[in-house]
Formats: sequence, structure tokens, C-alpha cells
Amino acid sequence: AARGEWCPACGMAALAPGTQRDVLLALAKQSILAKLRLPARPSSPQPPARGALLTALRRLRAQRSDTAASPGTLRDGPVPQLRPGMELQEYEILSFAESASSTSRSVCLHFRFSRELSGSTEVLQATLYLFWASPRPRAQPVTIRLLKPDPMGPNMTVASETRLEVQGSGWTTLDVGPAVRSLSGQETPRLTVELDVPEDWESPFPADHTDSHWPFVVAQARARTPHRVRRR
Amino acid sequence: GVDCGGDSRMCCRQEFFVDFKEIGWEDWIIQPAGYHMNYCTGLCPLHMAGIPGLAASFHTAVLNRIKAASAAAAVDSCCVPTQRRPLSLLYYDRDSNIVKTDIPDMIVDSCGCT
Repeated sequence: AARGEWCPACGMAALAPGTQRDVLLALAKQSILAKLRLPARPSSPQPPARGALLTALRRLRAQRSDTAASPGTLRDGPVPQLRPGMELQEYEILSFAESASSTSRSVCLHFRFSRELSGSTEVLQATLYLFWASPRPRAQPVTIRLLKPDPMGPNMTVASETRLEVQGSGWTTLDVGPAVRSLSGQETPRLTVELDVPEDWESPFPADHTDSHWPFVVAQARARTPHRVRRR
Repeated sequence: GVDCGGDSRMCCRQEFFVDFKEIGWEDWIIQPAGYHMNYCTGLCPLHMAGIPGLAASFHTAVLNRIKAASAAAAVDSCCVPTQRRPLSLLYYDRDSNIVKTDIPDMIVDSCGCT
């Protein structure tokens, strides 16, 4: 390219939009496979059937409670029956932050949850974990806003706002149970968190790529109990 | 860094999201749902040149390939990634094990002129 003209790296802009998209998708596939040292995408995995998994978990739990009740006893033979109430499946849902947009004072985090959250699952509690790498030892104010989609339009509205005093470096937690519960019914449950941070602070998205400090949400959930109908 | 938008043709970061569902990869990549394959594009006039930060990476490899394909050797300043972060993947490998890995420098956060 002659001086003052387009850099060759910008050549992609000259491609037709459809072609450009195909090139980028092919490039994305190729680069991910190369970085994972895979010659081709793995064939469809064969995860254990959901029913088999639930049965195995129930057996494990039943075995544990049985062992706790009579220590030193080894059981062999049929799996013990579950006690009343044990049939409810409880588990944890983890969601790590993604696609953050940020300015020097504000950071936006998105937490995506599986569609299962919207239907068959009841969220018992949920906690947001944020790591701060504060350059100052004294407490600094941080504002955390939980946003929800506005039913009247494409914008987001503030569901709740919390102001924290963050002391130095370390993890802070915030109860986001009501916000995660309110995602029930959404087709693609997504929690949006907006943070206002002091200007000289590092974003909670670690610049040194320390993944162990990545923001996340933990939700304790359990399968919803089916409605019971009693005939009199 | 500047995000592309509007009529400006200056160096900026163009967002591009590869949805794993769209390319049929959602069955083996558990998380995330897609890859933010942002890239840098736009003009770099001489007065904008000189922003450092270009290290060896997948993106420089792409850049070099495009440069090699170009007929001309003498080029102006280029619009390249100046800040990147890793892509964390949770996926099923060939033996159906669940693997978590981080691929460094895969997501472009900002762009600048060399």
C-alpha cells in the first residue's frame, strides 16, 4: 500500500460483508482448534443420561446418609431407600462474567444462566463474588447496580443499588438471590451488573489475566417440587 | 482504544461475535456460548502511529499473513491489537472428558496504530 492509503491489515474491510463473515468464522474455528491442538472438532460427546446421573447421585447420597447412621457397617446389596425429603435434587450453578464493557469509572458484567433456571429450578440463594485489586489500603466506595430488562423497551432499568466500602485487596460478596430469582421466566436468563469504581482502581476483570480472580455468581438451586393434587 | 461505529474510518476495534451454536459447536464447547473475535480495522495516518504493544500472538500471525499476501513491501502504520485477554473454554475433549483451558491473547480489547 502506498503511503497514506489503507494498511494491508485493513484489507478485510474491502471484502463483501458475507464473504468477510465466512472468512472470520473459518478463522475463528481454525484458531481455536489450533490452540487446543485438535486436528478437528471432537465428535459429539456422550454425556451420561440425565436419569442415570440422577440415580447415581441419589445412590451416593443415600449411601452417605446410611453410612453416617451406622458407622463401621459395610453394605452390600440393594440400595437403601431414600428418606422423605431426600428425593429433592439440590445443586450449585456457577456463572462467570462475560462480555464486559467498561470505562475508567464504570464496569458492566454479564452473567448468563442456563435455560433450566427459568423453568424447573428453584433458586435458594445466590451470591456475587468480586475481586478487587485496590492500590490503596483505606476503604473506598464502590456502587453495585443490578440491572434488569425494561419490559417497555430495549433499555435496562435498575433493580437494586448497593454501596460498599471496599477495604484493600480481596474478595467481596453480595447477595443477588432476589435478582437471580427474578430471572425465572426469561428465555435467556442473564444478570447484568454495573459497577462504579474509583478512577485509579483496577477493573474487577484482572488485567494480568489472573483467571482465579474472575468475577462469578454462585447460585444454590434445587429442582422444583411438582404440584400435588389431593382428592377428597 | 476506540470502538468502531459511525462514519469514522480511523483505527478502531470492530466487535465480532462467533456464536458457537451458529457454527454447530455448542455440543462440545460447554462454556462460553461464543467467542468475541474482535478485530482491529481502520486507517492509521502517520500522526497516529507509534502506539506500542504489539507482541507475538495469533493476531500478529494473521497480520503477517496479510502483509505477506500484499504486493507492496513499504507500508504505513497499521491498526493492530494493543490489549488482549485470554479466552476461557470449558469443553469435551475427544474422550468426552470435560476440560477447562485458557487460550491467551484471543480476545482483542483495544486497538491502536503501530
